[in-house]
Amino acid sequence: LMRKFCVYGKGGIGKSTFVSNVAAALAEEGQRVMVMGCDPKADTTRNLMGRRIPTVLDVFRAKGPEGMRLEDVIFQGFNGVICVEAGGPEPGVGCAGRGVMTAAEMLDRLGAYEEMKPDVMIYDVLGDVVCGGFAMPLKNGLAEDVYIVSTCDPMAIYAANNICKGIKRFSRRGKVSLGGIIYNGRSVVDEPGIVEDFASRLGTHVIGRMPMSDIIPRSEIRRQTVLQYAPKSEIAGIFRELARAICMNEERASPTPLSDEELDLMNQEI
Amino acid sequence: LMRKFCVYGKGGIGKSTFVSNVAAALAEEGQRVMVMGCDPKADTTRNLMGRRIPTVLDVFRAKGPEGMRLEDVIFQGFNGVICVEAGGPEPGVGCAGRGVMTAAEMLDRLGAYEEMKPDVMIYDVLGDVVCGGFAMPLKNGLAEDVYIVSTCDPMAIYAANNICKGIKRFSRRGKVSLGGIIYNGRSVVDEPGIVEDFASRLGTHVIGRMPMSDIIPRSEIRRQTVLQYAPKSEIAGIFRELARAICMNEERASPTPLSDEELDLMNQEI
Ligand SMILES: Nc1ncnc2c1ncn2[C@@H]1O[C@H](COP(=O)(O)OP(=O)(O)O)[C@@H](O)[C@H]1O
Ligand SMILES: Nc1ncnc2c1ncn2[C@@H]1O[C@H](COP(=O)(O)OP(=O)(O)O)[C@@H](O)[C@H]1O
Ligand code: SF4
Ligand SMILES: [Mg+2]
Ligand SMILES: [Mg+2]
Repeated sequence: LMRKFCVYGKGGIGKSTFVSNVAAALAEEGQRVMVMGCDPKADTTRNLMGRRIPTVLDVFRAKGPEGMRLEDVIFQGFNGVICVEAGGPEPGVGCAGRGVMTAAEMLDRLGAYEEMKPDVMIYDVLGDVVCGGFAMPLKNGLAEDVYIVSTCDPMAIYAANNICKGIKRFSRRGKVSLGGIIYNGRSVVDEPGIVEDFASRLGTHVIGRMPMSDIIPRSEIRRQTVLQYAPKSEIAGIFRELARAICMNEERASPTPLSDEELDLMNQEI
Repeated sequence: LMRKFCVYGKGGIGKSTFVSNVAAALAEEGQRVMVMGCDPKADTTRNLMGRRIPTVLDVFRAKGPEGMRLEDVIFQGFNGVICVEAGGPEPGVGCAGRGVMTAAEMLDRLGAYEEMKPDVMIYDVLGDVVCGGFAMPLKNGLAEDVYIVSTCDPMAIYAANNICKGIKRFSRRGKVSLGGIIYNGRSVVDEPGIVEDFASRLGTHVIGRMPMSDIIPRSEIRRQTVLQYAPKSEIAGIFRELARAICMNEERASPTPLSDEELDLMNQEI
């Protein structure tokens, strides 16, 4: 049975760092993992591939649906992780969110899921704006579980709360639930307790933490994951633990988002 | 003649800090200023009003277009600045960008611009995603000039570059142009030279700088602008200079956005 999950969060919060390293760690344990970047920035798989890859929407625009072949958009990266980037519309036109669904439908048509038979499917989705477009992966059940990456910055918590409003709206249909929050210690203020308190008020938990680490940018400059660049490092071990925590996680929640007033109060304390 | 400009930038970059203080400074010099928040977060005018105000979209949903009156959505704040918040759709549905245009059209229908007769109209727009939705203010000529707030964080520069791609697409119709970049020194790395170099490669200039200042969060906790909380402070003087620089600015550009590769190279140097 394929396990499918989405990772949401504000731009720059650490989604791709989490996704690419957890994917590499799951693949190391023998799982067949497929990663689809759904951020118009299209750099989710850069460290897995060592370069940027052509996106589904770029190839779709260039060759049309009839001309596209699976090998134009699907690539094998580090540890055999299968890499795909949805891409985005040209800035200024089209709907970034709808682009994600077009890309997912195209992969379906090309038979990607039958052919690749992944055990785990991970979607990395931008969470700055939870509009109808970017909520499509939630609405259409692209993934059963959602994990949200957050720091204790007010903007990150605000974005995480909005994502929970989106999840709550669609969890009624039984399609999607919140698996947990991933705490990233990379912000100026490093207070995991704030995010743990926030998670419990939402009705969920912090499933794991990524500490601030200078190995992350150093591996990124070499376009490698941490697992490739420094496999014996402490931070590589933390990504292996995070991968295991995600696989073992049985907690599912339909979150209870905070009101604007509650958020304002919380931010004053930070 | 009414002067209209948009301020774009990534979430949390300092747009509302800039807009609310520059609006207060322009009003201090006798200009009649109207500010419209176009960020679904709807907190652009919080420090001008001392509280959150009802949004156009919330009132539209509650009363319908026939039941709405101008005084339901337009409020007078500090120094007489006229405050409006567009609001956003419920998270997960609808188009955040289209909500902005619905709100602007509703104000038009209610005769806001004739009745209020602002000298200056400022729109504060979220720039994390430059999709068809959030680019509508550019496409429909809501404002002639765009200013972009940026720090030297790679994500902020990436967002600014995307906004420039949107401006370039619509500047061909002669509707909109880039007035300049506003540098905000609030990031961990405070290197104005990086943003000045970026601005000149785009074909524009840095019109002014907001230094990191602890008076900004302190005034914010009291729900006041800096001009109200500390009118004689150095930072209040800087906002007065920024307001003057915007009014005197004659430079207009159709920007030349950087390619992904150029951005990657630039970020490696940061
Ligand atoms: N825990 C961390 N320690 C150090 N740097 C980090 C950490 N998490 C993320 N980063 C850095 O932050 C930047 C943004 O991370 P990324 O994963 O690309 O964010 P997103 O995918 O959410 O936009 C990257 O340059 C990455 O190197
Ligand atoms: N120059 C600065 N110095 C100190 N704090 C700042 C500065 N600029 C912005 N901030 C703080 O950063 C936060 C985000 O700013 P805001 O103007 O709300 O961003 P945006 O409107 O772009 O989302 C606010 O809490 C504000 O107090
Ligand atoms: S639905 Fe969202 S992503 Fe799509 S155009 Fe609207 S704001 Fe943009
Ligand atoms: Mg990413
Ligand atoms: Mg704002």
